Amino acid sequence: KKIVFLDVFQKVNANYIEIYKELTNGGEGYLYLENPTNPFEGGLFVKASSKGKKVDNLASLSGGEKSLAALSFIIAIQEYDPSPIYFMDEVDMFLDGVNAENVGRMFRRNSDSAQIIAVTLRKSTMKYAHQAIGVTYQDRSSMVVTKEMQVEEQVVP
Amino acid sequence: KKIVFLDVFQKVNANYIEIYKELTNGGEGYLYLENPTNPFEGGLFVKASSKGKKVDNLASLSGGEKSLAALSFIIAIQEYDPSPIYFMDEVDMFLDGVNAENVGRMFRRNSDSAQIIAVTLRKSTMKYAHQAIGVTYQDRSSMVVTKEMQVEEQVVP
Amino acid sequence: MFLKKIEMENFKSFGKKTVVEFRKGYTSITGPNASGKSNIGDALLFVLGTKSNKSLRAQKLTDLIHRNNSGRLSPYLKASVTFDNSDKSIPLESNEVTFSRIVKLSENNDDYSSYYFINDDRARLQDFEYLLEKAKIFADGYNFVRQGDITSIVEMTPVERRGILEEVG
Amino acid sequence: MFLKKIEMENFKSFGKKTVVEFRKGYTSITGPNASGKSNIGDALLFVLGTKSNKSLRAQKLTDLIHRNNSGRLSPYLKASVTFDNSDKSIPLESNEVTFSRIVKLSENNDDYSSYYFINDDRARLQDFEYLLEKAKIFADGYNFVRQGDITSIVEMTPVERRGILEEVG
Ligand SMILES: Nc1ncnc2c1ncn2[C@@H]1O[C@H](COP(=O)(O)OP(=O)(O)OP(=O)(O)O)[C@@H](O)[C@H]1O
Ligand SMILES: Nc1ncnc2c1ncn2[C@@H]1O[C@H](COP(=O)(O)OP(=O)(O)OP(=O)(O)O)[C@@H](O)[C@H]1O
Ligand SMILES: [Mg+2]
Ligand SMILES: [Mg+2]
Repeated sequence: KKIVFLDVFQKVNANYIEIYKELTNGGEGYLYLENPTNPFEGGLFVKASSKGKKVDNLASLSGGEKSLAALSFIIAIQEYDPSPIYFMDEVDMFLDGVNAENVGRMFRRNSDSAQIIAVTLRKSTMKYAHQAIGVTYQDRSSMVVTKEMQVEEQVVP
Repeated sequence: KKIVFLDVFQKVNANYIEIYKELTNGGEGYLYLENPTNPFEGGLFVKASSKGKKVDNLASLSGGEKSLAALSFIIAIQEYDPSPIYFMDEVDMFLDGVNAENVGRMFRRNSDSAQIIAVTLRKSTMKYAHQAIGVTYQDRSSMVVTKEMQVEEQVVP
Repeated sequence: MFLKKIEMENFKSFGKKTVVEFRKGYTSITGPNASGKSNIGDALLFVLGTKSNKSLRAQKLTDLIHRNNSGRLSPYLKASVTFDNSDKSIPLESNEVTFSRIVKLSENNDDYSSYYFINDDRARLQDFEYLLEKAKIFADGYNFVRQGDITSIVEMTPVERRGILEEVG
Repeated sequence: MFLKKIEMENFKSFGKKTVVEFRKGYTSITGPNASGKSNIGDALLFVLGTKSNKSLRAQKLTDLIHRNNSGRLSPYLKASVTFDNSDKSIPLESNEVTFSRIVKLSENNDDYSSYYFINDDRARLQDFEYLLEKAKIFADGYNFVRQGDITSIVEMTPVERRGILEEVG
């Protein structure tokens, strides 16, 4: 059991380091085990920092930094065991415009190898989509309108 | 103790009903006690609905509806015991553009009788401010730039 | 393999029969608060996540049935998810596979029945789940990230976070 | 009475002496993630909320002292909050009242001292708190809504929510 876990940890950590760097334009982040020799006796800590700042534990970061670290953790787990489809519901909530754009760009890039469906309220995330679905509530029922993003509207990273 | 509590409850509930209606452009919401005769033996439930939908318990609402109900609850408590100054850190996070605007307008209106300082990432909330403070991180330190909102930029509700 | 469409009939806020179509690549879903965006995700989970313990934000299955404003329930709900299967990730002959699930209220409204369909043929739950497992669709995990998952990762204890990795392996 | 300015020196991410000025009405604060917006709120709480148990997102007081990138702490931090007092809400003669708080590291960096000032005069903590209480500034409560309070209200149990009203009364 321990060997399996440590192997999963290694791979997810490797993913995390790379994803976090990409989403933060160069920030440094990594995961570490409180007790590396006996992992089941300790927790798993998330370290992150913005570019140019020193690395801190998750709890001492700003709201947006925490959110980006959590999202990187989630995507790192996704990449460990890839799926053909991903559904992400409002994962960009705490992010400023720049960070939300980084997420939108990552979705766009990763959609080469998987189908990504993301619910978002943010233009910065939406603008990188291949198609946009609009949902409204009218006449006491939800309804849906699909819009293919025009080439001019699309932003190709 | 019970009499004091029930009095507070009445007043906060009255505030809540009005504030929720204003923030949702006509939605219906209210608070109720699980055990009105012995309030300390039960919890406090928040009911809310959007305009035209039936009223539901907090847990069954959408993310944005929950957030609006929680914010109304907070403002209802503020109005029970007013303060000269309010500091609100990103209370508009889960809200779509229309709801964020309603919050911005309410801040503008309420700022006649109190000073309101709101941290926000959303243009919809910001545009109703009298002045805007921009914070950035440069040369390894935070710094601040204050901008008085020009009359054309301001949106007077 | 990719998702082609989701069809909902009397599912949560979708009182009218609705088809949502998808293509390969990156699709964004947006709209006002409470319009039904997360409900579309719930439809996916409802059909594909029968083994998952993820909440559909409903206390019982019948809460998923569309209720009109006077609170009256529709007699049934139906949700279907259709995949392009040209690469045969799903071990079936057809190039298109549709998973459907129906919850029907009994005559006296106090009980319900659950039905499963694969390409319009009635199926048993275990065949349904077997195919999904083979195709690696929405296994429990983080392939389906719900509104609030980010916050819960931020707020969980380091031990709980380690628990997530344990489940991954 | 209204807030006129907040001054920070070596407070959290504010390594340079910074003055933030306010006027009556509705002021918005915005900027990128991690720029220091919530830290301004922490400065307010640090000075005015001495009786409050609200977290400043720091494990110990010395964590609030600005640390540069090599991790070196400044020798002290100072934060001040200035109010217009024309309406004499604060029971003092002056039309302007400044509350200041200093945390200074001891010579060997392993201990610290706390100092309080009212209009540049050294004050005892109880006088400091007495004035704030008289002016009804930032008593515990929801006058100060922190990032995450909305979510916690949504997620708390009905009994916890009742507890909030109990504290209000
Ligand atoms: N069985 C049902 N019948 C009718 N309406 C329902 C039912 N279940 C849920 N709803 C409604 O669906 C709405 C929530 O939809 P959903 O959670 O998809 O919103 P959303 O678009 O994700 O919003 P947000 O941006 O706020 O997260 C609520 O208004 C709720 O009242
Ligand atoms: N003692 C300290 N010395 C130096 N930097 C610090 C100190 N304490 C906190 N910080 C930094 O302050 C930053 C957080 O600032 P703050 O929480 O105000 O951000 P924010 O603008 O509110 O961001 P968000 O929009 O993400 O909520 C973090 O990058 C953190 O590293
Ligand atoms: Mg939603
Ligand atoms: Mg913040």
